[in-house]
Amino acid sequence: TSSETTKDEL
Amino acid sequence: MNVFRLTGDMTHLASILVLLLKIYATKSCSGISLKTQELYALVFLARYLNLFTDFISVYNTVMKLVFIGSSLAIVWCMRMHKMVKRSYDQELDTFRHYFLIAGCFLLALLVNEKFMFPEVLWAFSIYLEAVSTIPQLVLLQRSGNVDNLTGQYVFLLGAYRALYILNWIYRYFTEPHFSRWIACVAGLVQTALYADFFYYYFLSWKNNAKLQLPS
Repeated sequence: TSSETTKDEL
Repeated sequence: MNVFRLTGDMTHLASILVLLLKIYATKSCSGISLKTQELYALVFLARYLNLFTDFISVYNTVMKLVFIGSSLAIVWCMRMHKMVKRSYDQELDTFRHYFLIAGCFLLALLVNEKFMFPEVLWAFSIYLEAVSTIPQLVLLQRSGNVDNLTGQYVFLLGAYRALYILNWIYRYFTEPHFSRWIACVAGLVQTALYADFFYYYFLSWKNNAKLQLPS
């Protein structure tokens, strides 16, 4: 789901 | 990783290097807002908590360490270094940034991707970054003339988030479940705050004149 998108951005 | 995000990260890194160069070379932080630097240190600390838990890539980890380390070093320098802190425009840097912190934290409690501690802190760091530059822009308007390195620092700082917006547009069209609407909206606000600075920066570049912000 979108909320679990790993925060891969700085 | 796409070219917009990589260029954005390099622009962000360049802004920090320009600021470090200014402080190191001129032993002065005139025209730099300590409050904005403190807000940025808070943004990085709140956003990079997953530094040791989620390993994304070497690049990601190294950049996070550089951002946290440099922002703390700049705050330390402006507060403790006897030469540097003497040039701090204390009487001009009076924006009440504590209200920004409180407001962003409240907003993060209300608007987040999931009501979990890491997600709330992440949203808080996104909102806080969007408004972090306000004390710096206010200081520039009050201090009138802006030295070149300070102008370049603020320009690069504003440009990096504009490149991130291109990155989000690119990822939206290329990745099926990509959704970063919180970061996107905050990024648009953040970039919009620089609009008038970009205008005067462009004018000074076009007329080859000193950067002057109308007070």
